[in-house]
Amino acid sequence: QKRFIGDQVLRIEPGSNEQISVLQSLQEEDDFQLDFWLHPTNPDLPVDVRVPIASLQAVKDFLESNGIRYSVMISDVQEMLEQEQKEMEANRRMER
Amino acid sequence: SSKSFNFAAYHTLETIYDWMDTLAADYPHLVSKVQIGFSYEQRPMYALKFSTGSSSRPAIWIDAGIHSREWVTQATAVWTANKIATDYGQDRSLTSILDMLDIYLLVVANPDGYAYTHSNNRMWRKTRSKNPGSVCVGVDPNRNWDAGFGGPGASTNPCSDSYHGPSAQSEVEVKNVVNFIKQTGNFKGFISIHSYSQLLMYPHGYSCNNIPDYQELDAVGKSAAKALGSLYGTSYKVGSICKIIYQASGGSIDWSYNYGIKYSFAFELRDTGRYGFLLPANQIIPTASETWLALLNIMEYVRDHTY
Repeated sequence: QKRFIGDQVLRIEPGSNEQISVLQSLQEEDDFQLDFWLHPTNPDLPVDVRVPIASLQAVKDFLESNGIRYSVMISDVQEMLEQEQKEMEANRRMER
Repeated sequence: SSKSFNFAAYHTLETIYDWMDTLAADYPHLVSKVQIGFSYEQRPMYALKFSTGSSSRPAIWIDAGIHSREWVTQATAVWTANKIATDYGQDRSLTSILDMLDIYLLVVANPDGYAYTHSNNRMWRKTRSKNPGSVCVGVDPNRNWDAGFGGPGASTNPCSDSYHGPSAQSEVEVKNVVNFIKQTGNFKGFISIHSYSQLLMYPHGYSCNNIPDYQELDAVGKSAAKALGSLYGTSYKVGSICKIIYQASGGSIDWSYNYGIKYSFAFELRDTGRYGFLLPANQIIPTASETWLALLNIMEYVRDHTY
């Protein structure tokens, strides 16, 4: 099973159409293995992206160097998945 | 019994399918399970049919979970199916809808993808079909409909999460729905449920021009979003796909609208807590409950405006 240890989901707040273009170029970047949950489309909407731990620092540096605001929406994806799994198991036990 | 099911939990495909059997058994005069075909990996695809009358009635189509990782969507569909079954004969509005219309509810529109999110990769979004000449698997089934297929907002790259596939309706999961809608006929409403980001959308996605019924669908959408927000204050944006998210071709409600089903809408369910696809299970019932108010609102409108 694929694991997501240390992966983060960043919520990016693009402030202009120029920043949207910058984010769209990031989207084309295969090396980062980014998983866009909400795509860069217009400055009124946030962009959510799951960033593998290996690309995290590079992506954060990229955003900062382009003056793009972001916050960490999910700090460790795997932690949330484990919590979800635990809940599912607990529910199954309860049902039985 | 369908009554002992825990609606506030996420479940596997097998559990959901078993539950559908119990629902049909508990409400034999209202609910039946209709197989619309098989998925790429040969899993059966079942729609629940809610009907109180003859087979030639007008009908409303609802599908959920075409993007498999959007788990709150399938869970909402399960809750909704139970709500329809239990409220018929109790709730005046729903009863009057079912006295005139049938409702078909495809609880898991992408069963292979959903099973894969449970077994291999929780973040899987696409189908599981093999792409000849590529190591990457799957097609985005909401870029695969015959509506502006291959246009802007869909990828030609099989490794992309929005890959449109080799041709329109190449995905059997899409083809099954198209065939079923065409064969059954008389659908007056078509609603696709996704999550997250709190949007209620109408066609088109492949074009940013207003559709002929733009004003009516905008008013219906706004009324439904208002009803939804009346429960917990959840705020939805309403508009055409192209104008409130982005241009995206090959989407389901664009196909249904172009096919002649005027009342075509797509939901993006709530994520008020910024969890994305990982919405905690304790949010399922609040999400489903508020969504129900919007669904009911749309279905009432369809009932009163058959064409």
